[in-house]
Amino acid sequence: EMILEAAKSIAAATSALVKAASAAQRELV
Amino acid sequence: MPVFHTKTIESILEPVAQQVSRLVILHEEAEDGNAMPDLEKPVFGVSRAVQNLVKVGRETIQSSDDAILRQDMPAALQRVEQAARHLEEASGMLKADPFSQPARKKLIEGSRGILQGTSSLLLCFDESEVRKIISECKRVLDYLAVAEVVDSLEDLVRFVKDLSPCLSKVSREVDGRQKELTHQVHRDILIRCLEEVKTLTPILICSMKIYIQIHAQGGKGGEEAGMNRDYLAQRMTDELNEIIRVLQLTTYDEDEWD
Repeated sequence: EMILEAAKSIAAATSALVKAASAAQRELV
Repeated sequence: MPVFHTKTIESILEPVAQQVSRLVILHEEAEDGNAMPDLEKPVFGVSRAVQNLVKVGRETIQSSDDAILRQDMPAALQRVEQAARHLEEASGMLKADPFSQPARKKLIEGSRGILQGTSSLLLCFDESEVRKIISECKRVLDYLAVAEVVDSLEDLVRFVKDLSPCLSKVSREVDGRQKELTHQVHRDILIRCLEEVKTLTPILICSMKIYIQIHAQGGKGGEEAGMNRDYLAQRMTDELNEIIRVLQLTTYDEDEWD
């Protein structure tokens, strides 16, 4: 159960990072 | 076709997988790219989450008595840790040069690594959970194997008393598992096999009782009663073996899907 919660946190953090990184690129496309 | 074989793993990773794919496409379409924003904070967020996962993962490894999990999980943890380092390096490089192409590649590589490593880790954990269900199925198989040596009503009562809780547990766990699967064909097989096992159980017990009664009276038909009992035990064994086989499937057979 704790593994699943930890994986959820990683997914949320990675999602935030990828969104931030995508935002600048999206303006160009 | 679903990429992840359980709903839990799918719900955790599918949104991130889509976002990473989108980032790759955006990166390819806008080759020169805008200046990257400062990613230090979100990268720090990932690193902290990775540290927590590594801690929890190590605790899981230490407390688990599953040798395969203990063997496989460290590699998945290392993969996630390495990916987090890539992200930190990318963030540092982008701070120095917001247009750096190698940094962008590293960023994508790191994001993919996090996704793949987390996926491996969840798979390791999931497979370990499946092995627990399989070990319960094997306990039932062990009981079925002794059905043919039960030759008194006393032994039959003992047999039913031992078998019932095991079967209930298997039934509960396999049913829970089928609800978790994203692959409809696998779900259907598990439902069908489980129903067969449930239907056959009282019939097997009845056939064992008949055999014992005929055996005790020394009447005719003992051999046929024994054969009927063995046939039913074998059918249940076959269904349970099919459940075990399907529980272990994680990849998708294209033909089956077609």
